[in-house]
Amino acid sequence: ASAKRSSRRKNELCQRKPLYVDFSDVGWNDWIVAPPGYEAYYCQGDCRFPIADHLNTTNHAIVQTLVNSYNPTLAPKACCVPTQLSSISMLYLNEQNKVVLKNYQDMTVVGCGCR
Amino acid sequence: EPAEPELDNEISDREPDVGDDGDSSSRPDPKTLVEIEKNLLSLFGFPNRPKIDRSKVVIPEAMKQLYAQIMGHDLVDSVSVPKEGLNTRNANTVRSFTHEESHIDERFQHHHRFRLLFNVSSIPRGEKLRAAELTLTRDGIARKSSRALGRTPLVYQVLVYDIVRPGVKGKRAPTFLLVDTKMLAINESGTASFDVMPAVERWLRQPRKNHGLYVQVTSGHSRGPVHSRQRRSVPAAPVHEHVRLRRNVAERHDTWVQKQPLLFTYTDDGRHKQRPIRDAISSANRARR
Repeated sequence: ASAKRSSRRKNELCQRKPLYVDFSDVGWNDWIVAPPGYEAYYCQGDCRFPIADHLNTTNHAIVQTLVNSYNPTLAPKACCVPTQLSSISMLYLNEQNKVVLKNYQDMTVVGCGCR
Repeated sequence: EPAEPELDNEISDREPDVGDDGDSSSRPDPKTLVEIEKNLLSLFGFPNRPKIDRSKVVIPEAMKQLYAQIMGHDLVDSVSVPKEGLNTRNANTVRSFTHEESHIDERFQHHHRFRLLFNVSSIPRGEKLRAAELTLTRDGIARKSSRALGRTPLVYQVLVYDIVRPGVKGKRAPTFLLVDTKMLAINESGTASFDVMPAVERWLRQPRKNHGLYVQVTSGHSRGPVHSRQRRSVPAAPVHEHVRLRRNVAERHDTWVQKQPLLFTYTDDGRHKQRPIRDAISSANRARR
């Protein structure tokens, strides 16, 4: 069953998958006031020819996938990677016990694509 | 460390069937876990995990509101703090500071003037100051009837000075620099905000010359002109009760902490990439397009 599931996963198209980072699991909730954790997500899946429009691909990735579909030894498939990321805000206490609110860039995957 | 065995769970996939064979031997060794935590802390800009006593720290309500506002914001790529009335574009960090109590506080007998000292030394040198504001809480008078107010003025003025050089009793007068002033209505409640960026900028440039802010409350009048002598006079009792500069003797500590004056600094830590404006569009617009 595991092998079957693994095989199915290998054939899945490139897409966003859930990944939750929980600050309380590492005991960071004493200094991070909010959020308790955050949805980071990750990208996984196959980039097969023809690449769907929603995968937000580049011309180069199309060519690479095309060549791969013709002869896999010539070029590997394009990679399934985050193509759009968003920031998160964190409210925390620093070493001087001061309250800090900071925005961190590129922390959450919004969209995945083939590049 | 107690948290270490859980660290690998934290950064692993939630779906148990992906890369999780249930074998504890696949867990990283303690050295790797320490390295993982170091990397995460570095990502958040910390050299070590801060040791905090949460019982001593009160999170200002304004910070919680700002956090909620940012979380509800529609800008996908932007790291700027949306703050109305302040130039916080490119500012990605907000810090709050409270007054540092000292024996100097005892010199101010009346509630209509006070010196507020904020220790801003925790702002890293590399961060660029974009804006700074002082917030004062107003309360008390709004609940009283107009009859109870009697002949007290309807508006009053709050002046905020940067103490450039403190005075020496009997020898030298202090040197002040007016940084902001506002006319406030006595029947209004909530917070009043003052732009104190020039003062904080100077303190960051010359940390030893941070002598604090001098805040003065003077009476104003909405019903015709007021003589300059009257303007300088000590205001009637309800006015200085309205804007809260210091704790009342009978006031409980937990009540005061949410009403105390706060200094907010808006800085740019330079860790984010500048993106063209066209990228910082809302997700709603993107979907529609």
